[in-house]
Amino acid sequence: NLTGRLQDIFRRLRGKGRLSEKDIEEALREIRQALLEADAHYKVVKELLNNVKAKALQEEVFRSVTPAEQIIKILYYELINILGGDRSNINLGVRKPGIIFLVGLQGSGKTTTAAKLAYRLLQEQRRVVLVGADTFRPAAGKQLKVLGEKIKVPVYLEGKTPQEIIEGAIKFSQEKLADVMIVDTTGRLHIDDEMMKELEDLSKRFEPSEILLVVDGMTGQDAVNIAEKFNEILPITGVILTKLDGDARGGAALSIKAVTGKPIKFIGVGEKIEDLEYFYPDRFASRILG
Amino acid sequence: IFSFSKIDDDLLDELEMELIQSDLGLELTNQLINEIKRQKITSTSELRDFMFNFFLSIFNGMNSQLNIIPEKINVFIYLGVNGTGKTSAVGKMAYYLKNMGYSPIIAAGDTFRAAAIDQIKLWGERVGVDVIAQKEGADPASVVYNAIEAAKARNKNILLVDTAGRMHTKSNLLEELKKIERVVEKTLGYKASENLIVVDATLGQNVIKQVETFRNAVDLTGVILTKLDGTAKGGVIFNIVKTFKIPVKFVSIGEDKDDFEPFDPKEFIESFLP
Ligand SMILES: Nc1nc2c(ncn2[C@@H]2O[C@H](COP(=O)(O)OP(=O)(O)OP(=O)(O)O)[C@@H](O)[C@H]2O)c(=O)[nH]1
Ligand SMILES: Nc1nc2c(ncn2[C@@H]2O[C@H](COP(=O)(O)OP(=O)(O)OP(=O)(O)O)[C@@H](O)[C@H]2O)c(=O)[nH]1
Ligand SMILES: [Mg+2]
Ligand SMILES: [Mg+2]
Repeated sequence: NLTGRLQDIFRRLRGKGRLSEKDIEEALREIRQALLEADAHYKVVKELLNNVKAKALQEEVFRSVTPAEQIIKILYYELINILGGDRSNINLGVRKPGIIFLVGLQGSGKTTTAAKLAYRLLQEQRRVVLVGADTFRPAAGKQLKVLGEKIKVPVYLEGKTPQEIIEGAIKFSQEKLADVMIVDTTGRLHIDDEMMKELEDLSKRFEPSEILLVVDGMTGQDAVNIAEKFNEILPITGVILTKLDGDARGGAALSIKAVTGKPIKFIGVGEKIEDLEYFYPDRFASRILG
Repeated sequence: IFSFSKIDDDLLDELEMELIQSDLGLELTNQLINEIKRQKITSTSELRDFMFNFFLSIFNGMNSQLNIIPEKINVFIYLGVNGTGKTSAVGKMAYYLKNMGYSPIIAAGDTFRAAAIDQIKLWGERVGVDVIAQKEGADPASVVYNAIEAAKARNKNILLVDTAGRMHTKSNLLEELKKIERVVEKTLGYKASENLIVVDATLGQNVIKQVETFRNAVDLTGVILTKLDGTAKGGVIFNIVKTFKIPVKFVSIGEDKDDFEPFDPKEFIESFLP
């Protein structure tokens, strides 16, 4: 693992005599490799390493008797600093029903996550309505309906356009005295101006208390482009990173948080309805470092 | 990059950044940059040609033609992790093959995910290809068996099998794939002609682990690279082809039935270069 590799580096460097400032460089290169392999963005890694280096020099790591451990500690601190502070919650706002939009690229896991989020809110004693506002993907409505039936949450699908569907869903939710409605939307590219405008209009019209960007946890360098664009056009309030039950290191988390500042609220860890966990920065920092 | 006036460290730093940001990965990026330095290239047009050839050589000897045995039923199996575009690829490829003069038929092999059968049936209707399905929760191997029988009865020569998305880290799900392969071989007397892993161009270095693991479970014959219409460059594909020698056969560049074309390495490299 990374700690082991850094220990080997310092052991070898010390074998040549006293450590110096420039010996830090080799350790930094090793860390850079680990982070890029984990899919953290090039520019985010560069800035992170500059901070690590500055701290390492300031703390005179090269004089330490355990330089590897000390650098790892600094690195950890910097990672957790970026990944975010306390656990965030779901903000339902003041109106009833509170409205949550799930948005993101094609196949990122929005529909599945909508149902998972509904299930979680149910367990927190909320009355939930699921809204299928994806009018494009074949059988999208059916997919949400089947998931909703599993957890006994009503699924609203009536209407020809997303706007119609959401309007009808609000009336329906108010009749049902629902606390919150979770809106599943069509997967779209951040560079599809027309589709992004559609979301922008929906967001202005309905003023959801949460707009959650759902991103595939295995996403590579493109995570920055996706997050930046969505965050620029919409008032994104948080991020959900999915499919982290595989062995992807999830460096996209670092990139997205660094570039948008928006909190990662949950992670998806499987295909079952219970497979949604709160995001813990320290646990995730270990994961990224492998 | 190629508007720089000379090849110096600034340019090479910029180039390294562009390549890594294209998901080429650190190893191949370093290899290319080192070769550029070793060659002592002086002009940027020379640089572009050198890079082009570096990437093109990775595809040397790769045959991206489909394996289609004439006069027999050919089974193509589509597999990969969740959400990469498998079901859409099955629909688009059925359309492509039909236009090529073949008689495709589809097996709704994802019996697990909500509305997966509905989704592939709608694709079948859209492109005018029969879909053989059972109920949600059925054994995918049994659906494939039925589909082969239907192919024989209806005189179809290519059976496209959609499968459920699965994490390569779940061994029971890999076993399910192996079972599908065995049923094909047992029923037809020969193996599937194509095992196509559907890879999403927005995914990063983990794709390498995915290909490696799936390849250990089934004999992969090709890659379908999807979602190239986004901003992701799909650079991880160079590592995959170089390491595993699996050809890229098709690319998907959108959500319509005709956003699908045979892979052309030169075209791909042209749009990949900075
Ligand atoms: N293993 C795993 N699979 C997941 C997770 N979240 C979603 N999936 C799967 O990923 C695939 C895509 O999920 P969807 O919910 O259909 O994704 P989507 O964003 O709604 O897709 P579009 O509507 O087409 O944009 C499905 O096979 C899901 O079961 C997760 O956390 N882990
Ligand atoms: N932009 C774009 N979207 C695509 C492309 N290929 C597929 N999609 C979309 O990606 C989403 C997922 O596609 P599916 O075909 O359901 O993916 P899948 O691999 O079958 O998903 P699971 O069966 O849930 O694992 C859908 O919204 C598709 O329309 C592509 O080339 N470009
Ligand atoms: Mg969906
Ligand atoms: Mg599918």
